[in-house]
Amino acid sequence: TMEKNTLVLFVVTPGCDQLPSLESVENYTLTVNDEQCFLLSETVWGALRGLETFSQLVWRSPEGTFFVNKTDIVDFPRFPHRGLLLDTSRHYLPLSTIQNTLDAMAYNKFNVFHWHVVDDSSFPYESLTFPELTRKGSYNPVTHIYTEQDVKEVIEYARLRGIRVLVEFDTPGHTLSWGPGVPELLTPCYSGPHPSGTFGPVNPILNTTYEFMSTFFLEISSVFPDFYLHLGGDEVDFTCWKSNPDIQAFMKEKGFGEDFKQLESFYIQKLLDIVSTYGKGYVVWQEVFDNRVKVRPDTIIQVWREETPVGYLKELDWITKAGFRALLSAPWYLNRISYGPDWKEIYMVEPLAFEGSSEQKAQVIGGEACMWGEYVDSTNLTPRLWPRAGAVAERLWSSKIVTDLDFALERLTQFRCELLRRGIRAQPLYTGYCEQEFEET
Amino acid sequence: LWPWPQDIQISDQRYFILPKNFHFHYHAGSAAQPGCSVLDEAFQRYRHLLFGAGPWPSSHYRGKQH
Repeated sequence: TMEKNTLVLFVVTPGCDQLPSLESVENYTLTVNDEQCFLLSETVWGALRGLETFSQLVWRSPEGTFFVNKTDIVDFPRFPHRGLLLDTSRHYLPLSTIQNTLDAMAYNKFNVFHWHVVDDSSFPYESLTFPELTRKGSYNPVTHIYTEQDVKEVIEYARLRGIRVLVEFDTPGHTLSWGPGVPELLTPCYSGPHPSGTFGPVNPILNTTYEFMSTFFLEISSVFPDFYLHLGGDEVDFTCWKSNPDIQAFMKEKGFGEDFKQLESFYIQKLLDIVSTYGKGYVVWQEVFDNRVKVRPDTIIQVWREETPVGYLKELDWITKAGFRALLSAPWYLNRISYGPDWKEIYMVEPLAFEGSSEQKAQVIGGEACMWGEYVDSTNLTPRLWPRAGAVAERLWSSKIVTDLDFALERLTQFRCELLRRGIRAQPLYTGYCEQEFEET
Repeated sequence: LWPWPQDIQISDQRYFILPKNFHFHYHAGSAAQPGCSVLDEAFQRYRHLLFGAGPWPSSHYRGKQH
């Protein structure tokens, strides 16, 4: 046997100081033979993917010697957007847990961290412009927050692994935690003729709402460098709006009748206009499309509902037929768990299995595994994610024809052991053991 | 491998690697060179993932035949 003592790397295009983007090229070729051990990539992001592959090719004999086999790999992702959504509002996740997740994402060749940073439950993002949001909206304004420095660290940690940070500030719904820090932002709900003392979605009829949003998203646009922001737009509860006499009068004035979807559209259109002026693109949940909100043609629509208004594949058909790009999440809600090998169902999803032209299918730019935070914090996040999220990762990276479940089980089982060796607590797929079980380091 | 690459050919022929000799190296013609933070740091991470912190061979294997 010959020794290999160097992996030579050739990157074609400079870009070490840049951020990854949706357009980043991640192709690479890896060659290990008698003459060379060579990694060639167009960009540094492709080089990162190739290094990961090389690290998985090296194996160790029982005697402790390291080996690599003669190999030729030509590799590239099937989809450019391969994301993982983490919710850090319903339960707070410490910075180290986010970083640990980013490590595991890189091992699986994910390239987008969708940071659902705030929600109804808490507002841990520390706004420089509106610090009261965090002071009055977080679980604990000293310990359970993400400071400016934390956010910078997450973005840089992700960049060094070729991962974009797509931040989500969902509005007008899911905003209860915004209320205490910004008086009059939320709609007062009524019980008959009197205010009930509770609050609903963002109040869409006040000029002050849009003044606040303009200032807030100006900050967000500069703190988060990715071209895209996620603006949410899902699950708006109309009950509160319906109960409020001022909103009722506004509906009449605008000629919306009883159709509160039109009011939601009114709000979202104004918000999208604000964000557009900051030179940002946006991703929104599918309700924005379903409710026929006018959006820019380059909007990305994320499909999260499995059955309503139609099955998710039909929804992809509709969205792409309308000319929009789409992201798929509906079958990949990993917070839903069951006893047994549920990774198989996750793995067998085919995102392009809808009737549609090849042009339509090209509009599906990828998907995201989602981990909502009701029942997940740093004590159980990681083993619930891995290796189940790996099933999504392979579906989004590998060729459409890689669907053999036995082959996948064999590799995923071995990869799970590799995750343990690397310090990622990954749950078992079935009976068995790993040579190196998880050890806290 | 996970995820599975688009195209792969792998043979039984193998090469051994001695951690103390092994290093990542930029090709002279590469657009990325030492000082490229993304790759310099990746080299360190992957070196550690591959071989650990050393020393090599580790005490666990010392005394066994190569």
